[in-house]
Amino acid sequence: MGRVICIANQKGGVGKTTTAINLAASIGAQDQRVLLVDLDAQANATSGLGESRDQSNVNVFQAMLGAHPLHLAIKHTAYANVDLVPSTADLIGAEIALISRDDRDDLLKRALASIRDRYRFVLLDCPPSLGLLTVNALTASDGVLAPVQSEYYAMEGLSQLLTTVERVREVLNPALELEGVLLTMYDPRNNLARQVEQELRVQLAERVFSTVIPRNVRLSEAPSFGKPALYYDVRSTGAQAYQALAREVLARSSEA
Amino acid sequence: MGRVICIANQKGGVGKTTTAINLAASIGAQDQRVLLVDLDAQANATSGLGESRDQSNVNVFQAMLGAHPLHLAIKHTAYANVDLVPSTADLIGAEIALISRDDRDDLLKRALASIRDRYRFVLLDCPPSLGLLTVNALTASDGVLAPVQSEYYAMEGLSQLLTTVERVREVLNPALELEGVLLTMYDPRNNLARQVEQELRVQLAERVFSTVIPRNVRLSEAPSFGKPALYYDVRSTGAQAYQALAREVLARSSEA
Ligand SMILES: Nc1ncnc2c1ncn2[C@@H]1O[C@H](COP(=O)(O)OP(=O)(O)OP(=O)(O)O)[C@@H](O)[C@H]1O
Ligand SMILES: Nc1ncnc2c1ncn2[C@@H]1O[C@H](COP(=O)(O)OP(=O)(O)OP(=O)(O)O)[C@@H](O)[C@H]1O
Ligand SMILES: [Mg+2]
Ligand SMILES: [Mg+2]
Repeated sequence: MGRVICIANQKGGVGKTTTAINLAASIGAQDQRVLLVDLDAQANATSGLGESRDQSNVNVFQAMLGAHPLHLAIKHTAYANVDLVPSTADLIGAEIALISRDDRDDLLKRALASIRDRYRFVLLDCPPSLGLLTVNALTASDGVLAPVQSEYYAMEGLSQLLTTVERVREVLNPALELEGVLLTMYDPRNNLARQVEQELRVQLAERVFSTVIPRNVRLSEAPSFGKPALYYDVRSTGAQAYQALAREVLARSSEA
Repeated sequence: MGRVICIANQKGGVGKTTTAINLAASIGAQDQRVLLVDLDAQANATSGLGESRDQSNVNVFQAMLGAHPLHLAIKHTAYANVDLVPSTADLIGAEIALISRDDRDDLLKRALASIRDRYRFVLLDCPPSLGLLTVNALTASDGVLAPVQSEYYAMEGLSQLLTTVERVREVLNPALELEGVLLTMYDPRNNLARQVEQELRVQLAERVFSTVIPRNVRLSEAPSFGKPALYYDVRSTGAQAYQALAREVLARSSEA
């Protein structure tokens, strides 16, 4: 039974896409099949895996509307055990197109139901907002992984995110859990970062992943080659950290 | 006649809010009155200036709906010549609330008309999306200032942003110009950053500000004290860079 994990945070630029790509590649490298769904019109997860936006009428948004089964929009990537549902320009107007439907929150959950068992994990990369696409992702998920930069604005945004997660759990998806909060772009020489980490571990305890993703230039170079860090520079601290995260996520889910 | 500048980029975390706050403070320090309008529900520009979200029914969103004149929502800040229209929770549902109105694109422009002449500049901080709030900001503006991280995803997003600016100019606001593209979080030791800068200056020439904002930890520390960098650590490279940007923006606008 595939576990669906939504990678979300309305704060921009905290490492959602970088986490989605590199966690997917690292899980794939452990011989587990994983599907990455790019729900962001920016299509960063799509280009970061070396693919391009879906130009056809067969895409994730049309599948959400029920026009066709989601598996028709799945592409195999160059990376072991990693499949992708690419982004599409149809996502740009999605919020407005969905608003009048009564079932607007459940559309992605329904589209995923037919394919989730083919994968050990399904990862959903979300745009930087708490709009209808992110709400669809939260409604379709078993767990939420929230990347957080160790900086002031990102910390402020975390409480807003956790409140939204709580509301979705009460109203739309009682099974939704917090997979964990992930510290990203962490620089141990920076006082603020160390303070933020300590504060988070005190407030949220085991809900914070022990794995911390360091600031590592290899992680920001890899997407320009369309590759996860694991395939761009496997010895880099960034690639190593995401492999450790994959082990932690796999260990947590087998306990569940 | 106050010049309205919208600080926009749908890519998250590129330094929109940091630019809005520090440019406002630097213009204010040159004895020019400036108004900063926080159009992001995250309220980062509001908290970065030491203020809190507007909890009342007198706020920027209600002013956009025509419930009251905008000047009732203006707060004076602790910083010379800098006034603020704070964010409000009403912005969270704004896209959905505005969609059915025929005049949905012009609401902010109308609300600003009555107060723009009291200021030399009005700066609009936008959320990380190209939704109705950002379209309202573009429609109300004389110029767009686009912060861009010198990284792969931010570059990809820039062409989408410039296309949207072009469409708004054709359909909603013929007077809209590109104030300039601003390189942020720039680290000269990073090869990718240097390549991105060269590419941008070739493609866009004088539309790229000569001022480049360096990565500087003081800029990310200052908001936790509710202060612009100018008032937190005036000697920092970040504060100095934003003062240089203010001089460049003032020089460009007096040529206009
Ligand atoms: N650990 C890291 N070290 C260095 N750079 C990183 C790291 N993680 C992400 N980056 C870079 O920081 C930028 C922001 O990361 P990313 O795009 O993954 O964030 P995001 O949350 O998906 O952004 P958005 O809100 O726009 O969707 C990107 O240019 C990325 O390459
Ligand atoms: N030049 C800089 N040097 C170091 N840190 C910076 C710099 N500019 C911004 N930051 C930090 O990087 C993070 C992102 O910046 P900021 O929040 O201003 O971006 P944004 O584009 O407004 O994000 P959003 O898309 O969420 O609105 C913040 O934590 C900020 O403090
Ligand atoms: Mg992203
Ligand atoms: Mg911002």
